[in-house]
Amino acid sequence: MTAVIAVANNKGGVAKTTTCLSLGGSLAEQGRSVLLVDLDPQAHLTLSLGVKPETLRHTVAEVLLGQSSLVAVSRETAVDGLDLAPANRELVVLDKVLYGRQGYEHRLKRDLDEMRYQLYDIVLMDCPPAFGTLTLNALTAADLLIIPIQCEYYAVRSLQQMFDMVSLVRRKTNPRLSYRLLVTMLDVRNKIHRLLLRQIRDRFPEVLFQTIIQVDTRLRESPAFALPVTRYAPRTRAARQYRALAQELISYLSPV
Amino acid sequence: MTAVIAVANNKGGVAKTTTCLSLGGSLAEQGRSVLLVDLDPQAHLTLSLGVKPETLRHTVAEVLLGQSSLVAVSRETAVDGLDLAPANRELVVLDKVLYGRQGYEHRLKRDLDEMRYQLYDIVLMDCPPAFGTLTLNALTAADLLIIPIQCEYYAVRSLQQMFDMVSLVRRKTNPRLSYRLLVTMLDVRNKIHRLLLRQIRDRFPEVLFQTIIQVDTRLRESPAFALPVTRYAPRTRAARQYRALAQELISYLSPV
Ligand SMILES: Nc1ncnc2c1ncn2[C@@H]1O[C@H](COP(=O)(O)OP(=O)(O)OP(=O)(O)O)[C@@H](O)[C@H]1O
Ligand SMILES: Nc1ncnc2c1ncn2[C@@H]1O[C@H](COP(=O)(O)OP(=O)(O)OP(=O)(O)O)[C@@H](O)[C@H]1O
Ligand SMILES: [Mg+2]
Ligand SMILES: [Mg+2]
Repeated sequence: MTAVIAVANNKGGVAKTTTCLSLGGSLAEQGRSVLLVDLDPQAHLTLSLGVKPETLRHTVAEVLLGQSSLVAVSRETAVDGLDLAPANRELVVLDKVLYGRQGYEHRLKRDLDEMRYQLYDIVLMDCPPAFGTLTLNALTAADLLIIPIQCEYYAVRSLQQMFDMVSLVRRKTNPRLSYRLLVTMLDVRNKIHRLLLRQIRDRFPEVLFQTIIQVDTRLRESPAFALPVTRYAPRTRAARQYRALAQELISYLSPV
Repeated sequence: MTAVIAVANNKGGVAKTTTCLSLGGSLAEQGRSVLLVDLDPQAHLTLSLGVKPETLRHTVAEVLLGQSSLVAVSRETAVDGLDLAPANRELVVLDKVLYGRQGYEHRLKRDLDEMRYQLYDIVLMDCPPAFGTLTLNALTAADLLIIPIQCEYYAVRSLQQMFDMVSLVRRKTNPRLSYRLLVTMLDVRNKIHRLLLRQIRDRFPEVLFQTIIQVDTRLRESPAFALPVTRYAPRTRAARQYRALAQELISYLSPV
């Protein structure tokens, strides 16, 4: 059974793309077959696997227009067991074009349902920092939404908008959508971070991943080498934390 | 003559909102009358001035629909000389609604042209991290675009998309749009930051602000106290750097 996971938060710069790259890398390292789907017109996930968006002829844009499938546009990466369905900036126009079409939110879900299930164990979708049709497609298709969140003033305030979005999607297109919060870029030396972490733990105990990703400059560097941190700096704390997240995710997904 | 400035970058989390808040605060401190315009559906600029978006009945959404004006929706803040035209999440729907309407990109410009010029010296518009109609409205109305940029791998790559957007806007709706890059969140201890800063200085010498904003936790804290850093921590490096930016901006805007 393929698990379909969206990584989204309208707040910008909270490590959505970094999480897709390095969580994807960790899951592949643990023997799962993983498809990464880049739904951001900035194509940062595509870039961080060494693929130049401007050279691509087949991207997820065709899948959303119903002209192709994820399997057809996906390609192998430098990491065994980790494939990518890439993006380029064509996706920008799509956001507007799709909006008027009947049932546009279900495009991705329909494609994933048709995909032969034994192909991938896990699909991870990287979303842009916006409320648009691309994120809506991902949430309609997803079993689980991972919301990366920083321990910063704005981040906690905009969580409510994410929760509103989840209940809207549950009502309209995907009643079984569940979500989990992931604390990223935590700086334990920063007193605001420690304070807000305590607040988040008190307010959302049942939906928070135990694993926390701390701030680590190697996570900034790894995309420049087109590698997840588990390959770029395999013996570091950041690699260990994303591996721990992969394990916690697997036990959350596996019915006991 | 009012100077209209957009602060935009599709890359998320690069300090667009932080810059509007503290640059606005610095300009007001130096005796200018400033209007901040929040164009982000997350309403972080509105939040960071202590205004609760969910309590608002009049926001920029009405201005963009042609039902009201910036002057009518704007309100005073705790800072002398700093007014705010607030946002709430109604803006989300607007992005789609506006798209189909004839000449939708010109709504904000038309309102600013009608605003009696002697009201404000400077208008600063905070944009969401997206390519949508809200950012397009701001770029059509703006004299100057400030692009905050971090010294990170993704940030430099997505600059090209911002430059493409500027040339599109110059061709279609606003031939006189100029832009400036502002390096934010610089951590001088980080070798990648220092390396990328050198690259940015080499590649874009003529459009880069001399002033650089370094990483400083007080910039994270100030929004929680509904104040720009110049009021929250007036004697710190962060306050000095935003004051220096305000002065550099004024000399850039003033014809010699
Ligand atoms: N744990 C970490 N430690 C240090 N830096 C990090 C960490 N995680 C992410 N970063 C850096 O923070 C920046 C933002 O991360 P990223 O681009 O993954 O966020 P995003 O949510 O995908 O942004 P966007 O909203 O633009 O899509 C990047 O430069 C990244 O390298
Ligand atoms: N110079 C700085 N030093 C330390 N932290 C900073 C600095 N500038 C901004 N920040 C913090 O970084 C985070 C991102 O900043 P901010 O929200 O202003 O970015 P943004 O570009 O407006 O994000 P979005 O794309 O979501 O609109 C915030 O938590 C902010 O407090
Ligand atoms: Mg991203
Ligand atoms: Mg912002």
